[in-house]
Amino acid sequence: MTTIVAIANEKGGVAKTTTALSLGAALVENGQETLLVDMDPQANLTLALGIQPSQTRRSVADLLLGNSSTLGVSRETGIPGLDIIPASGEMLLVERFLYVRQHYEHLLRRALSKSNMYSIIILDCPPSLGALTINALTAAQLLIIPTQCEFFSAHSLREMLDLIRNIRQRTNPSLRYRVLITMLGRTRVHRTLQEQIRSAFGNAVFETAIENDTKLRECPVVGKPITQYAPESRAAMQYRALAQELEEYVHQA
Amino acid sequence: MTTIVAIANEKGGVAKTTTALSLGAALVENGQETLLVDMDPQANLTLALGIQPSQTRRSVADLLLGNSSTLGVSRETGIPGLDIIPASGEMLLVERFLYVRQHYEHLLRRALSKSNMYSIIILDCPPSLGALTINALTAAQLLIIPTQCEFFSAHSLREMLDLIRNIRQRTNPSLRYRVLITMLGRTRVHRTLQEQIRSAFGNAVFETAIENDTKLRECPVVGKPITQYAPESRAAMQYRALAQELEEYVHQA
Ligand SMILES: Nc1ncnc2c1ncn2[C@@H]1O[C@H](COP(=O)(O)OP(=O)(O)OP(=O)(O)O)[C@@H](O)[C@H]1O
Ligand SMILES: Nc1ncnc2c1ncn2[C@@H]1O[C@H](COP(=O)(O)OP(=O)(O)OP(=O)(O)O)[C@@H](O)[C@H]1O
Ligand SMILES: [Mg+2]
Ligand SMILES: [Mg+2]
Repeated sequence: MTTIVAIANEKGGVAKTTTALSLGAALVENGQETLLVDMDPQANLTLALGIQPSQTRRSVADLLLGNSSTLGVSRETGIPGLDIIPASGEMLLVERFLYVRQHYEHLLRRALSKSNMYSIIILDCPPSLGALTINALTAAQLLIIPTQCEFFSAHSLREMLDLIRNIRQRTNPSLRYRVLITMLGRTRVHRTLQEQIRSAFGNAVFETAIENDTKLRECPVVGKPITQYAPESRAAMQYRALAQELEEYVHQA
Repeated sequence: MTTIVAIANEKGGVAKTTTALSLGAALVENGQETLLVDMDPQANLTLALGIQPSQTRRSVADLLLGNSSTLGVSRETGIPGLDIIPASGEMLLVERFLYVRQHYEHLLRRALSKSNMYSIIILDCPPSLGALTINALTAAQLLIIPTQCEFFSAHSLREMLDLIRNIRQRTNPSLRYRVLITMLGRTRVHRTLQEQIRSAFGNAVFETAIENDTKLRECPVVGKPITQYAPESRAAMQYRALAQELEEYVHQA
């Protein structure tokens, strides 16, 4: 049984891509066959693995348009057990044309349902609530919402809850969510807002919080996840703890 | 003569909104009648001024759909000389329907050209390259690209240059741009990438760089720009220096 996890937040720069890559790499260390899917036209997840989006022959666009299967578009990342379906430049155009297709929200769910090679599939979403993110939320059983403990980010949590309600009514009744605190610093704002988020959302917030760690800014430069670039770092340990929590959640669900 | 400045970058979380608000507030201190336009469905600029997007009667959506004029949708912010056209929840839907209209890219430019009450208009864009951002780039004489000195952000600069070339060919031949370094820390990654960006882009980069300052994370909570919340802070000084540089650029252009 494959678990599909979407990582989304309309707010930009909250560590969606960093979480998709780090979590994927930590899950693979635990023996989970994992597929990453880069749903973002920016193609940051693709780039962070040293893959040039302009040179990929196949991408998520082919999957959504039905030109190819999951097997046909996925490729190795160089990390055993971790595959990726890369993004490409044409995704911006594809998103505009998805809207005119009937039941466009289900295109990704249908394409991914045909493959059972992976135990976990992680979808990295763009910072917007367009057709690409809606496809990801329709396909997923779990939505992880990375959130900074800051004013704009905390506000976007409310918007994301509205979207989840909407998706549950229209295309995916069993969608569940978890909030992940990211880029946590030691300032007063961060401490106060973390308390507010944890008391407002209760156990819908992962116990693991990811703190600020400049090593996470360095790894995309070398095209490696944190678990390989700095395996003993605080960030690597925290993402491993998150992988552990996710696996427990999946077993209980 | 009104100068229209767009603040855009596909990369999320690079301080687009923070720059729109802080720069607007600093320009007003110098006596420039300034209008802020919140082009982002997230409505962060609207929120940062203490305005609830769900309670605004009129918004950018009305301007784009031609239901009202600039005068009809703009409102005071409580800061003398600084007005805003707020965002609203319906902008996500409006963006989808813009594409079907002929010459949809010019809607904002036409609407703003009818008003000459302001010396500077600042457009805060969402972290995507859809119809809203394209409208902003078509209307603007200058594009400011806030950039963090980090891998993903540096990559998005290249994408933005492609977009500028495209916009110049199709809808706005005289669009110019300037790169603004934001959220600058003291890490090795930040130092190295700042040098690379400055040597790659030369004098297209503002001399003023905006450093990390936690006071900028605190001001949206109280609904005030940095020049009022912490007028002596490093961030307030740096955004005042930026306002100065922008005014010199506008006079030379
Ligand atoms: N815990 C952390 N500590 C320090 N830096 C971090 C951390 N997490 C992410 N970053 C850095 O912050 C920046 C933003 O992260 P990232 O690009 O993953 O966010 P995102 O939500 O995917 O952005 P977008 O909205 O553009 O897709 C990146 O430069 C990344 O390296
Ligand atoms: N110089 C700075 N120092 C510290 N924090 C900053 C600085 N500039 C911005 N911030 C904070 O970083 C976060 C991101 O900034 P902001 O929301 O303005 O970026 P954005 O590019 O508008 O994001 P989006 O892509 O979601 O529209 C905010 O919480 C803001 O308060
Ligand atoms: Mg991302
Ligand atoms: Mg913003």
